[in-house]
Amino acid sequence: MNLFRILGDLSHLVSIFILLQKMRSTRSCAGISLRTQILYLMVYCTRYLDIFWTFNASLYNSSMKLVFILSTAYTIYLMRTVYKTALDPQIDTFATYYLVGGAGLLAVLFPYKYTVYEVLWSFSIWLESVAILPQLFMLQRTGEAETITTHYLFALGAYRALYIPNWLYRWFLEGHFDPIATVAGIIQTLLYSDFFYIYYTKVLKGKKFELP
Amino acid sequence: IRIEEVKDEL
Repeated sequence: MNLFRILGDLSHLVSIFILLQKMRSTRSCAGISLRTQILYLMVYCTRYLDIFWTFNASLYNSSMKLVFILSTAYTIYLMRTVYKTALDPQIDTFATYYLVGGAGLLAVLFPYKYTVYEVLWSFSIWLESVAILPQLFMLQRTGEAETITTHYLFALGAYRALYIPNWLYRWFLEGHFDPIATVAGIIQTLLYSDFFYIYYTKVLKGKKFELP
Repeated sequence: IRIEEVKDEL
């Protein structure tokens, strides 16, 4: 466990609470992609299956896994009940099946082992790397975003970006290297690069998030 | 490359 990893995990945790706070404070889920949230729930459910047999291995990991699954399920529940009037299926239209299909194909082609758990784990890693696309697509269609939504996206993007120095650290200092997670993590971070740029040049300077 | 039996990252 190193500083980058801890900061990455905390950033991930913070992003979920920013999202819940956004819905509470604006009493709306406008601008949030339900598709992306459902993809994340799929990611956590397929990756954290090991919670049943590694519960005692690390209390930190197990409790984070539970929090990610439950808070994302709660977010989806809120979006589909309390805040459903703000859902806009006309804007949230990214072809999610391609993402699930592509991740499934990569998982079957490149698992570490051909066991149900390892294939599902690989699936979750590839799916996570592209799960943000429906959300970014929605942002592009509307052309602007509430500031709190951009903080959510920044925290979520920062999480995987911080995992990259964590992987480098572990590679050099511990001889640990996880090629699937690293390649997928780099792709995931690259998908955010445009967003990071606009967040840095506009939101951090007090301006509204608007696409040029 | 060492592949861990138990995944230790989230």
